[in-house]
Amino acid sequence: MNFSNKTDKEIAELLDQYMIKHGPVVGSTRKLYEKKLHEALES
Amino acid sequence: TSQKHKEFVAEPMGEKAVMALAGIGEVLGKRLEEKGFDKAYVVLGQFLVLKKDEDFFREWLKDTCGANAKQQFD
Amino acid sequence: TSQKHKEFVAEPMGEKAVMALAGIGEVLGKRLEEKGFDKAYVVLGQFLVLKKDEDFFREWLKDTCGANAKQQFD
Repeated sequence: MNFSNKTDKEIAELLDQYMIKHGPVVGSTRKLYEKKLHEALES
Repeated sequence: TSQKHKEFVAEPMGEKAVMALAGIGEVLGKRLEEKGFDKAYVVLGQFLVLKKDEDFFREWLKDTCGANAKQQFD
Repeated sequence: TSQKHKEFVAEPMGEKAVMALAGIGEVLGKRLEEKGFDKAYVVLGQFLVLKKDEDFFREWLKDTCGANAKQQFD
């Protein structure tokens, strides 16, 4: 899944959907959270 | 600075809610909370990551919760 | 904690370079600087924006500058 075209809000919603606790999705945290989503999708 | 800011800086920030910040009332606080900025220290973190650049920070505040010039200044 | 960390916390962080942080030497410091984290306070900001979550912060350090477990711990 390619997250780069998703908004920060959509990323945050996906993190909630996969029950990944997280802080704000901002420029400096987005890459880490996208990685966590990839891991959740793979598992 | 406002009375609210004086109270805020009078003690360690700790786990204070975002609404404890001067200029951040109910409406702006809710919007910030929705985006994950529920505590004052998270907003501080964003300010530091923006390298304490006031213009960037004001713009970020405006984009994130619609803070107007006065609220940004506070 | 290491001597380096003791020195670091002995005075206000101010504008200290990122290499003043315990665990961050020349190599890691350079990589962090290249990504804009040139001052210790910017790395603190990142920790705060990650809501002081140690696991996320360690992972971010590893992804950002290749810090190994010991360096992350420091």
